[in-house]
Amino acid sequence: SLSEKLKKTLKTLRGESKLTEAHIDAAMREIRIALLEADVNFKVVKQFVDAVKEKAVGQDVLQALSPHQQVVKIVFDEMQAMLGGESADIEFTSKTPNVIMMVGLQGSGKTTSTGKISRFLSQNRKRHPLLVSVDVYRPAARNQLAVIGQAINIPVFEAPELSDPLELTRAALKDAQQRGFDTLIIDTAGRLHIDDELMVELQQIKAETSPTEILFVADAMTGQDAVKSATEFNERIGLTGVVLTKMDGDARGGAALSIKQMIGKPIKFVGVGEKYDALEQFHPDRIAQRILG
Amino acid sequence: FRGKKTISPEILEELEEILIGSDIGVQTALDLVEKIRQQVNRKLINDTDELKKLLRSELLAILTAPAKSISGRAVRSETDIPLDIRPYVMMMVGVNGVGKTTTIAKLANLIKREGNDVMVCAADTFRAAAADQLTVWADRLDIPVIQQKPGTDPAAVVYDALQAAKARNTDVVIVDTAGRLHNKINLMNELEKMSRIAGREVPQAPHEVLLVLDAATGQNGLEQARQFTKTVPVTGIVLTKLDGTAKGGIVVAIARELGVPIRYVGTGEQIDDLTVFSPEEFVNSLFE
Ligand SMILES: Nc1nc2c(ncn2[C@@H]2O[C@H](COP(=O)(O)OP(=O)(O)OP(=O)(O)O)[C@@H](O)[C@H]2O)c(=O)[nH]1
Ligand SMILES: Nc1nc2c(ncn2[C@@H]2O[C@H](COP(=O)(O)OP(=O)(O)OP(=O)(O)O)[C@@H](O)[C@H]2O)c(=O)[nH]1
Ligand SMILES: [Mg+2]
Ligand SMILES: [Mg+2]
Repeated sequence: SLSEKLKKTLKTLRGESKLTEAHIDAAMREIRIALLEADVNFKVVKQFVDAVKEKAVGQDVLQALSPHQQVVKIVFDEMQAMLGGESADIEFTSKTPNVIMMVGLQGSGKTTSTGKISRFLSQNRKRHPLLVSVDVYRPAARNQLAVIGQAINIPVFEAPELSDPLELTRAALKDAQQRGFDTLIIDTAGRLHIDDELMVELQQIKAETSPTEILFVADAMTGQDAVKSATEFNERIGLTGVVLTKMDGDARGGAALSIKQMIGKPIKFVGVGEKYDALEQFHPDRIAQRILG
Repeated sequence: FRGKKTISPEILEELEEILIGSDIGVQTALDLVEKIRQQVNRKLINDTDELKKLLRSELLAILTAPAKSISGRAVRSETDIPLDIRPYVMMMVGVNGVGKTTTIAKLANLIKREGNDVMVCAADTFRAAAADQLTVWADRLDIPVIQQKPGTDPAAVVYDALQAAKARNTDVVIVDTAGRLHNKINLMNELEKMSRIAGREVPQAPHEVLLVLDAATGQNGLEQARQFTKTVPVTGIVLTKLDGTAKGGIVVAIARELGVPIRYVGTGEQIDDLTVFSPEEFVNSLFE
C-alpha cells in the first residue's frame, strides 16, 4: 500500500526535526506512481503532488506521528479537500418543474441513474418527479426507462409518435407543468464530447428547459480520458454536478479526483449497484481512502 | 513528435505523458521510456524518427504476440468461422455498459454477410429492456432471436437457443450476456454456469468468448481481463468506443500479461462500425 511504500522511503527521516525536501521528493515519486495507477489524470497528479509538497516541506516532524504517517496524513487531507468542498445536494428552486438533465458518454449509467435519483428524490426529498427519455437513437432506450419507471413506481412521460428529442422535451415539459410535477428528469442519449451535432442538441435541450441541474454521469473505471470528456461537457453545456457510477466495482476511482479537480463541480451521487436503490451520497473521505489504496 | 528532432529530456518527458495518457499503465510507460533513454545514452537512437521506430516495434511486439501463440482454436475474424463446427457458439462478456449488445449486432451482420445462418440469444434476463434492445437489432438484420421473460435463469436461455440452433441447423449462435462487475462472485459463477451449459449441449462450446472492453477504461481493465479469463475461456477482446478520444492503451497491459488477442475494434454506434483489429493502426493512433 502507499502507506507501506512511504514508510520505506521515509525511514531515514527518524531523528530529524523537519521534513526535508530530499525526503519529500522521494515520497512524491511514490505518491505519483500510486495515483497514476489509481487512474488519476497525469496533469491532476502534477497539481496534487505540487500542493502536497508545498504543505509538507519544512514542516516540523511531529512527535505523535512517524514521518511516513505524517506525510500520509498530509496526502489524505489534501485529497479529501480536493474532492469535497461545496454542497453536494440537488438544488431546487420554486420553479415548476425543476428540470434535471442527465448527460454523459455512452454506457456510463445515465438511464439507470435517472431511475435511482428520481426514487431518491421521491422518497428522501418529498419531490414528485416525472421522467422522460429523449434518447431516440439507442434501440429500446425509451422502453428501458419505461420499464425502470414501472419498477420504481415513478411516472414516465411517453410519446412514441415523436422522434425528435426537442419536440419530446417540449411535450414532456408541458405535461409536467400541466399535471403539476415539481421535477422533470430528462434522460439523454449517450454521446461523444467530440460529436458536435449531438453536443449542440444538448445545448438546445438546455435552452428549452433552463435546467436547475445538469448532471454529468461518469463511469468510475474511466482512465486518463475522464478529464477530456468532463471538461468538454462542462465547457460546451455547463455542468452543475457529477454522478460517479459503478463504484461497486474494484476500480480505484481516480477519475473522481480528475473530474472534480478539472471542472470544479461537486460529485453529487455515487452509483453502487444495478438495482434502483443502489445510490449513495458522495463521501470525500471514503473516495480519498479508496484512491490512495 | 512531428518532424525529426534531437532527443532532449523534455521529449522523453513528453513521451512518458503520451504513453501514460493512453492508459497503457505507469509501469509499462516507465519501462518503455527507460529502454529508450538507455538507447539514447548509448547513441543507438539519435533522433525522434528513430525513437518512434523503436517505440512502434516494442508496442507491436507486445500486441502481435498473443495472436501468434493462440493457434488452432480461435478465429481471426468472421471470415474464418470453421465450417465443420455447427452451431459455432460465440459468447459476449464484459462489465456493464461497454458495448456487448451493440457489438453482437455488428458481428452478426458481418457473419450473415459471409453467407452464414446466424441466431442471437438474449441471455441478459436481468437488465431493463435488454432482450428488447437485442430484438430490435435482430429484426433489423432479419435474424432469429431466442429470448425468455425477465428473471429467467440465463443458462436456461442458452440451453433453449442451442436446442433451437441444432434443430434448425443454424451455423452460428451469438450469446448476449448481462453486464457484470468481475468482483461479484455470484455473477461470475452465473457466467461460468452459462458457459458450462453451452459445452454440455454443443461439444467444445462456447467456441469463441469475446471480452468486450471500453477504450476509456483505466487500469481496472487489466483486472477485468484477469477475472473474466479465469471464469470463462476468453478467446479474444473487442475494444469499443475507439471513435472517442480514449486510446484504449490498457490492451497493451492485457496482451503483455495475459496474452489474449485483440480481435475487433468498435468505432461507433452503427451496424458497420466494427473492424478487425490492426496492431499497426492502433499503435499509430497512440501518437495522434
Ligand atoms: N454495477 C453497476 N452497474 C451499473 C451502475 N449504474 C449503471 N449500471 C449498469 O451499467 C449499464 C449501463 O447503464 P445505462 O443506464 O443503460 O447507461 P446509459 O448511460 O444510459 O447508456 P446509453 O444510454 O447507451 O449511453 C447497465 O448494465 C446498468 O445496469 C452502478 O452503479 N453499478
Ligand atoms: N461511440 C460508440 N458507442 C458505442 C460503441 N459500442 C457501443 N456503443 C454505445 O454504448 C452504449 C452501450 O452499449 P450496449 O451494447 O448496450 O452495451 P452493453 O455492454 O450491452 O451494456 P449492458 O448490457 O447494460 O452491460 C450504447 O449507447 C451503444 O450505442 C462504439 O464502438 N462507439
Ligand atoms: Mg441510456
Ligand atoms: Mg447489453
